Amino acid sequence: SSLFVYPTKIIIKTCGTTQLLKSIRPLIHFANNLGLTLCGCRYTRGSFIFPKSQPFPHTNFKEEVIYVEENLPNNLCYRKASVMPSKLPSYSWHVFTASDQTQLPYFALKPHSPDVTFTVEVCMTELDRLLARKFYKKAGDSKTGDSAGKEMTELTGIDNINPGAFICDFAFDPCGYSMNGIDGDRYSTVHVTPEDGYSYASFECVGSIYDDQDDIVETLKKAVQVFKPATVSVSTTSNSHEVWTRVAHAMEPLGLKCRSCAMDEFPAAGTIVFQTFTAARR
Amino acid sequence: MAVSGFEGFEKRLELHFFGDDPVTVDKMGLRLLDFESLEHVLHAVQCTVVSAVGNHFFDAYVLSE
Repeated sequence: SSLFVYPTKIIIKTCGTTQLLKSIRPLIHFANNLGLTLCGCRYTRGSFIFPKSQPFPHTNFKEEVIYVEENLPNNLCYRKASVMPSKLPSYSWHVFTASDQTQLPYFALKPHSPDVTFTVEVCMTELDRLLARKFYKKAGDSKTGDSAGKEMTELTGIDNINPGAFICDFAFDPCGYSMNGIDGDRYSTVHVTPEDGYSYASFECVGSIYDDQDDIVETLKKAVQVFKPATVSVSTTSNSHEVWTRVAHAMEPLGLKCRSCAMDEFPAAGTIVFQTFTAARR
Repeated sequence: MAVSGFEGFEKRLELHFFGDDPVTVDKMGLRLLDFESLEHVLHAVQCTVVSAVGNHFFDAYVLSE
């Protein structure tokens, strides 16, 4: 799991059975003490592998949306919840956004301008077993989480996804791995649950339409190659046709065929495109 | 209940703030949150910090459930 704190933005991404949404109220409170007011919220998640294990308020998306709405201030009046479908029944993308009117004029002025920066959230399941095994600590290994994490980063090539990033990594007992990369004002992050039967890995990074378009393609290719998953979903917060078609281009050489593509608009919060890919041999 | 394993799929929350005081916003804004406040928030989420790094632009924390 990861936390990123910018001067006016905070991102928390947690796995397991954490009650993530309970962070909203204390964060608003502490930010208010600094003279900062909430003006935008975006909550996203895939489909849980073990939904029945999730505690309140995460037992279902409807309950999550009700909980978020109850904890947001009234100035965030532009709200939308959406479950973006795919052709894979267990793969949907759940999105809730809320914004206040101070953002709308900006957005309304440029309703169809391409969003300059975008976030790419990649979820991977059915990881290659040999590659997933690299995310287990060796039995009897006395290394700390930091040093074992560093070893996994180098062993798997995660440090090569963005060679310019400074990496902060950690390995969990007996298995599992998390890393944050920082490169200028951009973060990237990888989380791995390698257990056979429900193996999962995620990769997330930030891009810009002004980047060399091959950058995001190469980054995604390298990230997915680390795990060689049988199923991948990619969510991008960009209305630029260029961006999400590039995502598909990144997957094809890896033998991953696009099975679905859904797009949805969120008031004063932009566009989200949700694509799923499965190993072409299927 | 089916025996379940560790849930890999994450929940992701992104919050944006704006401030009237340019000094707070331009300089550090939320980065002025002290570690105790962050720990209070993370306690509500059943997480602890296991590793941290920062640069001129932002702070990044690796968390453990």
